[in-house]
Amino acid sequence: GTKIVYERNFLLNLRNSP
Amino acid sequence: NENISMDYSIKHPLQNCWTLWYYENDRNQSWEKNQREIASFETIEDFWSLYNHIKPASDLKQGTDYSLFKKGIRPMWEDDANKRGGRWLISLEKKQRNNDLDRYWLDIILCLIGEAFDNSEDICGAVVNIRYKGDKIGVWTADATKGAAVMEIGKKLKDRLHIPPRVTIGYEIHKDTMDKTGSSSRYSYNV
Repeated sequence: GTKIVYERNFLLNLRNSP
Repeated sequence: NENISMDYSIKHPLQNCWTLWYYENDRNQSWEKNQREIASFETIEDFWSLYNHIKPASDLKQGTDYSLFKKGIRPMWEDDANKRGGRWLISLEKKQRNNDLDRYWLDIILCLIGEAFDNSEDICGAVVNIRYKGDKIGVWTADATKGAAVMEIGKKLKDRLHIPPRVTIGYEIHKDTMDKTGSSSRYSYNV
């Protein structure tokens, strides 16, 4: 099946998202 | 990526919902009661909302734990999801509390919620123990007999944390940890 994978940098870039 | 405009009205869903737990030793209560759920989240944004507002692991009191587990799995061996499994154990030296602990813990969280492991369905969660004699981080998997999955997770863990090749980390089956009488650990797998 499929799964939702996020790379480390993508996750980090959202740290300060409003 | 900088040219893509972000739609801040939509949160990014995670593959799994995760629960953060906190353990503090109160001798007046049972061990189980000392484990408390803090919050659950299922989007990247909700994760950061939580993480940005709690103390980093290095600021916690001695004898306390953070645990991050898939929703519905309690951070204890006895849980049905954990009882046939084990943990990759990273034991830190005292000096690493200031240098490496928070970085390792966050990187492990990002591996978990981002489903970085090929065998991420075998992942149950992770625990960080803050201890005077040296902090420990464990990555818990569901089935200790699935050797290929256990090894894939261990190798990727070592790679993502940039642990030097000369340093070996071991995987301890929960049942062995429960049965052990001394301080020596029996590792069923090593990377």
